[in-house]
Amino acid sequence: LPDEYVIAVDPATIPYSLLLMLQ
Amino acid sequence: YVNFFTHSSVAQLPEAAKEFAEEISRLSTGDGQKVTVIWKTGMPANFEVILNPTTSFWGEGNFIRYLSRMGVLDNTQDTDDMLLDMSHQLLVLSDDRKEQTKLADRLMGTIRKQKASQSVDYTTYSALRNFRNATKSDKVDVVLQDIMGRL
Repeated sequence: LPDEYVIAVDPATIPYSLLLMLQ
Repeated sequence: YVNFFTHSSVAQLPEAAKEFAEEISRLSTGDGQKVTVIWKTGMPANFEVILNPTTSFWGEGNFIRYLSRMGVLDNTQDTDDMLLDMSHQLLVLSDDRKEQTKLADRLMGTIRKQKASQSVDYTTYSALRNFRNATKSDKVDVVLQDIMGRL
């Protein structure tokens, strides 16, 4: 696995999946 | 562990994005996998994963598929692919609210009928919550709550 994931996101849509991964 | 940056292409960060970053910061433990999110506009798609200077791929659903294949999330099943594609399409259809609403109904109908994997839950939750933000339609709320209840 990489040390870090860099994700570019258009703020018009929110990547809520990241939120679920932290819960 | 998630860090946020705002690229100069973003004139003003929408309220929903600010709230999202605050919520993530509250949940972040400060250790574990490092993720950097760069808010950026003008891209060919709304989500790009940059693995290294020469390798990147597009789409939140594809990121979830990638994590499944790397063993970070539960493995996706063949039947999940259709749901991941529908979730992706739901975001893409934002210019056509009528079609988008029809697809949201179909997606919700399908996930009620089959046992959802972790990958599908993450992806459909994100797509339906973005649909809710855009349309203010509360008909997705029950499904969002169901998914949260499963986690």
